[in-house]
Amino acid sequence: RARIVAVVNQKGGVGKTTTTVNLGTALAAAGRRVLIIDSDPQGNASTSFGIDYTQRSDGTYALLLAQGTLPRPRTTMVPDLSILPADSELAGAEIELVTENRREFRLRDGLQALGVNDAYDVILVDCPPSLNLLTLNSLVAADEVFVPLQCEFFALEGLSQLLRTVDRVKARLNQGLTINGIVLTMYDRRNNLSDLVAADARAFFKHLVYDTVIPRNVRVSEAPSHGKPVLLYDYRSPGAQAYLKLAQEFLKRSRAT
Amino acid sequence: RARIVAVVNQKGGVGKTTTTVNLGTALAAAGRRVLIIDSDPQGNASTSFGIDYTQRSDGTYALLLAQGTLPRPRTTMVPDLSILPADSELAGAEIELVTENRREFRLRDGLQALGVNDAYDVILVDCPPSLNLLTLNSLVAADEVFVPLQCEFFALEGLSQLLRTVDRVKARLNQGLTINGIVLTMYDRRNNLSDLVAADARAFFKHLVYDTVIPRNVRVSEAPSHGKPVLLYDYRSPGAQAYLKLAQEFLKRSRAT
Ligand SMILES: Nc1ncnc2c1ncn2[C@@H]1O[C@H](COP(=O)(O)OP(=O)(O)OP(=O)(O)O)[C@@H](O)[C@H]1O
Ligand SMILES: Nc1ncnc2c1ncn2[C@@H]1O[C@H](COP(=O)(O)OP(=O)(O)OP(=O)(O)O)[C@@H](O)[C@H]1O
Ligand SMILES: [Mg+2]
Ligand SMILES: [Mg+2]
Repeated sequence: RARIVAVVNQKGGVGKTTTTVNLGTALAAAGRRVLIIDSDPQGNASTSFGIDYTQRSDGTYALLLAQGTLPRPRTTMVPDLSILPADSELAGAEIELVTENRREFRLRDGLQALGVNDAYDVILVDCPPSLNLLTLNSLVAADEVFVPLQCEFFALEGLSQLLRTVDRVKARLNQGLTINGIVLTMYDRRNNLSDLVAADARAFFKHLVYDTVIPRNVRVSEAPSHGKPVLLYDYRSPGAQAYLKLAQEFLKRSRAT
Repeated sequence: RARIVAVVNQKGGVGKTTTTVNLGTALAAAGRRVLIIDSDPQGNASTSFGIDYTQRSDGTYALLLAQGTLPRPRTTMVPDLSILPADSELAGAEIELVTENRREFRLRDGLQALGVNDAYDVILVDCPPSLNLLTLNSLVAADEVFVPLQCEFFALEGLSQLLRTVDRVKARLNQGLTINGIVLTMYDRRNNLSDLVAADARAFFKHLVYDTVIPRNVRVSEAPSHGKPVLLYDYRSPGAQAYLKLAQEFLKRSRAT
């Protein structure tokens, strides 16, 4: 059975897309069959795999609004990693879903209809920076929540709001939902603030915080402009190496539970 | 008459809050009477002025959902700068507004009812990272749009989606809406990517891009944890000095038009 993991944080710019793309690629490198769902209307995950704007129709919007035939995930330049891109209509999905039947369950129902359980080992859903219906759909479809936490003051502040929302979803819409963990991103050892935030997060959230820390590394932010995950753009970079370690820890932790 | 400026960009983490707070403070230092509206449920602008969670009721949510008496803006430690904080219920406003009458005009109507035109010279509205009803309300209430653009690849990508939305709002809901300008944020001269993005933005958007560039400066990201704008936290820092220059250019440009 595929594990469905929602990569979520309503704080903007914390590394949700970067983590979805590069953790996904590292898991594929470790032999897992991976599907990425781009459920952010910005479509940054789709861009990260070099998917041209003209190739994005029949994506997540088509799955959520279930129009006619089911969309097919696309293969990418990464072996064993496919993606359901964010179609341009996804920006309108939020308002359209409000009046739809089972509006919170559209992604869960869609993934079931796609029959993804046999085809993939891990499904990562990249969420927009907001606790809206698109994110709600991901939380209802997911088995686990994975939270990138930027080593900045504001990022820590938003976490309790996020965890309260996860609790509410678990209580009302998805009893099986668990928190996989929290990964510290854009850690800059030259900057005191990074250490303070990391220490605070570990003190508060304890074992939920991954040992692996993703450093701020310019090669990571360059990679999307080349349409490639950082593992393909610059394998030896500190960022790529950190995501390989993150994948190892992700797999180790899931064996432990 | 007060100028109402929406600080908008659906890309997350690009410096919307930081720009609202620090441009606002610098404008107040230049003798303008400033009101900041925190219309992001994360409440980061409210935090940046040290407003405790217990002091945030009767804020933007109360203004939008017009319940009983009108909320009063609060004074801050910055002379001539007041803020309408983000109340905790603001997270629910999005869904509640969908079924309200004149749902896109609630902020415009609310600001008129508050009688802000005589009390302030500039009103800055900090928006959430999404083109949702809260942001739409800001675009309908605003005279001008001010766009922080992070010097990163993804940030440039989202800009055309934002400008299309502004055009649509102008055509249908707010004929007077104009684009004040675009300010480059978190510019890091050690990083090629910053130069590439800056060059691209200037080539494409020409005079809309401010001459003043906000450098990446750790003092800027430390200031909110002390509940102060960076001008009060570390006046001589490169970040604070850049925001003072930005305010000068902001005022100069408005005289020119
Ligand atoms: N480890 C890193 N080192 C350097 N830059 C990074 C790193 N991780 C992410 N970035 C850059 O920081 C910016 C924000 O990251 P990203 O877009 O992945 O965040 P996000 O949470 O998905 O944003 P949004 O909230 O808009 O969806 C991007 O420009 C990205 O390239
Ligand atoms: N010039 C700067 N130098 C260093 N750090 C900065 C600078 N500007 C902003 N930051 C930091 O970058 C992060 C993102 O900035 P900010 O929160 O203002 O962006 P935002 O667009 O308001 O985010 P959101 O989309 O979540 O509302 C914050 O942690 C902030 O402190
Ligand atoms: Mg993203
Ligand atoms: Mg903000």
